[in-house]
Amino acid sequence: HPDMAEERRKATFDTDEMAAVIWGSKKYMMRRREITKKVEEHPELHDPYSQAFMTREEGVENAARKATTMIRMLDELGVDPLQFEDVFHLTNEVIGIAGHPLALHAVMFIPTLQAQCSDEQQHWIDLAYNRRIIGTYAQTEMGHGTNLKKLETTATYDPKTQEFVLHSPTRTSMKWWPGNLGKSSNHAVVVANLVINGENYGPHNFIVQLRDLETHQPMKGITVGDIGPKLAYNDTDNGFLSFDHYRIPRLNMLMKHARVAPDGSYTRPPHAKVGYSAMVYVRTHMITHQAMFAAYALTTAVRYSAVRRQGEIKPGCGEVKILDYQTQQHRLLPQLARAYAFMFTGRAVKSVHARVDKDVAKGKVDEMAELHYILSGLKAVVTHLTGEAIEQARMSCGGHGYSKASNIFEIYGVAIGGCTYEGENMVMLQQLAKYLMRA
Amino acid sequence: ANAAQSGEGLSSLVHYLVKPHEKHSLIDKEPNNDYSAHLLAFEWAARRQVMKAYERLLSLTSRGLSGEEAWNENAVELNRAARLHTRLYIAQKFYDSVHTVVDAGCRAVLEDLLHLHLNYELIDMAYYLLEDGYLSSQQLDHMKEDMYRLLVKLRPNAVSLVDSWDYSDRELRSVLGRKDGHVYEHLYKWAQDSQLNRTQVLPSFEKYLKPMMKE
Repeated sequence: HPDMAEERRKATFDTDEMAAVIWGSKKYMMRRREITKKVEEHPELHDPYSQAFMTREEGVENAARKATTMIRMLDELGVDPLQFEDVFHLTNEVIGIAGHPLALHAVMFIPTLQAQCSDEQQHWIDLAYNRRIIGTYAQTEMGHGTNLKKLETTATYDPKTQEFVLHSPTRTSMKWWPGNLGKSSNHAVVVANLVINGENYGPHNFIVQLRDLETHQPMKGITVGDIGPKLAYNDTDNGFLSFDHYRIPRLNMLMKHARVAPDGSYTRPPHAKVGYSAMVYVRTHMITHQAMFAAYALTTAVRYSAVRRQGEIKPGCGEVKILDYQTQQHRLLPQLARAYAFMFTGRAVKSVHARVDKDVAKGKVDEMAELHYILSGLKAVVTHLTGEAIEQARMSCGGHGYSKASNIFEIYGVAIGGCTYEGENMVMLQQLAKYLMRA
Repeated sequence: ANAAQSGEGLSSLVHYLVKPHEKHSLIDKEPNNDYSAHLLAFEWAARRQVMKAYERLLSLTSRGLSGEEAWNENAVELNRAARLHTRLYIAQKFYDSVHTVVDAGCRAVLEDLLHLHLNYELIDMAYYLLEDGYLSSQQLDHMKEDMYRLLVKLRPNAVSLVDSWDYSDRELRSVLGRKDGHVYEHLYKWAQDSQLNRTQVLPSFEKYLKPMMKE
């Protein structure tokens, strides 16, 4: 297209160099391109038609087909499943952002097990990693979101049988929202209040089998299902779950930090925040993901603004590219700057997280709380501003931005989900404010 | 805030609360390409809001409110403090990261983006800077003019700045955002996939619309 060619000739920098800055290195930039090319060569990894025209059921089935095909083809594609960044890019190419049945398995279930399993519980990690089980992370309840202290689900220890009895005492205690909980997962890390001899020790993590591994039918004492359509992310089966005096063995409590001995005696974790490691991990990655969402929408908006022509600035000189209007530049370029800012900030905070994570593994937890607080603020501010950026991108495309052909609806819906998942934004700001008041 | 007032040591994340600072911004007196006064303005806004929220919290508790009640009565101010602190953190990380980029061409355009970001964000939060005279209205105008200058400067790089994210058309899944720019032909092609176009006449015509026209 002559307009796009003209735009690219005008650049004052090398886009390959910049891509290397954005993605961390030239090597990884090339790796991304290799993966993109390989996906292009395999039609079995493609959508049969635009996802925008699929019903929810078609979308869920298509995502399951692509996810399992992709996993089977990892060797052929030359992608090492241990290379998180490679798998992440492959998933974005093949699946997109509307989710798939193993989404939470990879980003919440396995990292939680890795962070919370004691030495004698490592077999759970093997089972999850080899996909012998499919899991998710179930914390949020219908009547209780971010406020962990008010969760109602109980795990009462029975020393006679050395089991925990999981129970949902009320309708509001039903787990509600966890991704892939409804129809895909057969296991979940469940957050429940630990009760021993009538004393409540607060929320702890338990690994719980939800469905039979052969028939996929729910286990006796388990009620589980999908919560219905959402603003976006509809290829994921967000679910509900309740327990009716459901028994699990003592060793199904994740005991890396807190422990319950066979006689019911309790050992506290070294730091109150270590149980939050799954949330801290996800929030760390959310910052760069949000930057990517903003950049997705802005890529569409800026490119479209370079080919869309409307009106004349100088009479007789012909219609101008809408990107030449100051209002369009003011609408898009500061948002693009934010996308870059969030990407750099996300990378900085990831490196802090990697350091703190190593310290926590050695029992040094000093920086964990500070990381938790700044991530709370970042998560709230970045998700909110990303939503604004995407909305500006949509409107800058005029009426066509409102069409699903722009894909901005899905980007917006998925990105602003981040304002409420992993902690509602007002609560996140309050958590950071607490730290600031103490400081 | 509490520790800052009591003279305790603070971690680097909140050191700005006790850092010595000028009473008025030097934003329009910065040498060319030095935006350090912009960063100091972020610090000023965050520090002022954190300390104001803290003082209001103390004042509410001194009036007999419990800690929780006072917190709730002050929650909007507290959230503002948290937002300003976070925006300062983002600005600092952006600033630090851009200054580590080696490639001169990339660094120059990233500096333009950074300076645009700093101006845009400070204009957005100008209320906190104008309130106590830290920033003058002339300095605000200076930032606006600088922002307009940067929009013009960045305009030729706009498409290449989004190209640099290196998203394939498959990943982007956007007819409007196609890399080749051939939007309109593909928009029409895409619309042809609509379920409503599988037949020329929808059942709803025979069922509802035609009878209505004959009523």
